[in-house]
Amino acid sequence: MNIFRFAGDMFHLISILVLLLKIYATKSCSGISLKTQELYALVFVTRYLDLFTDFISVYNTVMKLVFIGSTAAIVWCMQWHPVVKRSYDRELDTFRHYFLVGACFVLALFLHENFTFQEIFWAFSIYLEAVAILPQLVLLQRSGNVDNLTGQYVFFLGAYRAFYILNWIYRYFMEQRFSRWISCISGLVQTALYADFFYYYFLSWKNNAKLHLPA
Amino acid sequence: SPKGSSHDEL
Repeated sequence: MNIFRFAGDMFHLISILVLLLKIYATKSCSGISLKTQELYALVFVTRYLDLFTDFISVYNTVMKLVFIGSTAAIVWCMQWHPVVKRSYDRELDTFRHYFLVGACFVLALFLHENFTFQEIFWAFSIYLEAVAILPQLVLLQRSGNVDNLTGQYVFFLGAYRAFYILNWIYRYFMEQRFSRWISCISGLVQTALYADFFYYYFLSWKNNAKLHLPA
Repeated sequence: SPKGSSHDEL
């Protein structure tokens, strides 16, 4: 464990909690893509299949449970909470995310570390996390609605990616056996897509700021 | 002892 990875994990966790709290506090999920949140839930479930078979550390186990729990809570809130679900942009959140699931699974069948059930699902979850932001990006381009996508959420998401890249650089130089190519390359693709999301976030935020200029 | 899973990252 190094400080970059720990910070990355903390920022990732905070970004999810910020989103969950925002949805719960405002009882609204307008502007949030349920499909992206469903993909994140699938990422965590398929990545942590070893939750009950491999014990790495208390921190590792607790964080896995918290990631699965908090993302599941967001999906539940957006789909079943009587008040929140009414504000879901169902007609705008139309990205066919099943294609992403299928494509990532096929890729994992070809590109993985070992051809075992657990390893293929692990690689699948790494690829899926990289593209999971797409439905949210498309929804943001269509709606320009950043009401629930707070600046903090975007900041923590960016910090998570930045610190994880620092973590890989650190591990590359510090550990003789660097076998994280799948995580690393997929993580770079993910960070590029996040940068695109941040760009559209900034445009939407700027436009909204202009719209609300004092008359 | 914890299995040396190469996937110790979250």
